[in-house]
Amino acid sequence: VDAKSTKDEL
Amino acid sequence: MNVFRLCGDMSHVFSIVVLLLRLRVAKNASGISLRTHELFLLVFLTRYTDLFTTYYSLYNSCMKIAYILSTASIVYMIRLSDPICTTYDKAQDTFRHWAFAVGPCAVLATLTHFISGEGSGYSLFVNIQELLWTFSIYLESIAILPQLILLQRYREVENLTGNYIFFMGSYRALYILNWIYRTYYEPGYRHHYVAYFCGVLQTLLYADFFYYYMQSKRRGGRFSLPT
Repeated sequence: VDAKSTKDEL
Repeated sequence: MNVFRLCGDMSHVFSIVVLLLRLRVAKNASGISLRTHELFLLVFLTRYTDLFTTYYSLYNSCMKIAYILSTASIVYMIRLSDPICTTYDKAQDTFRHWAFAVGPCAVLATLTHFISGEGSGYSLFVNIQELLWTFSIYLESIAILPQLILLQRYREVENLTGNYIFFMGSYRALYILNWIYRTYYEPGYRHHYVAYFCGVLQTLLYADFFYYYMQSKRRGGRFSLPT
């Protein structure tokens, strides 16, 4: 699963 | 973490605090849509399944838990807590959120998940998690609709309810600036176009509200929506 994308946001 | 995202998150937190205070202090839920908050609770529960699988930062984990708990307590108060629940006007809160929000978002999420091939090569569990994440992005973009429709019915908007919606709208608008910033200054930043599309849609849904909100603030008078 990719970090550094909108997935590390809320 | 950049200044736009931080301000966006703070705006989001602030909107929730404003609403919690309004419910607790005024002990009144009139003009507030339970359906919107049930949708937000579903958004948080489906998006933050990564609480158990991926650790990003203490800040992220705490905020995720705070969003889930605060939204759950808003839903609890409007549904069950006496005397607040007796002031909730169920007859006015009529947006068919299952048929027109949850259902279509589930279909769209499934379609984009499979068309994009996003989950190929991952385990079934990760696929479900990714699917739920996409679903939550779609659902968040329209979760405010029951509240906006309820507002149209009442026309006279209470100050705190108006502030709540204003900060809720500002949050996603600030996130758009955050995405632009990250695109320029963060090498290796991966784009999720579904999230961008939904973020813009979500902000646009507030545009009309923003306009009347600003006008009423400038006049310093009462806030009412046109017919």
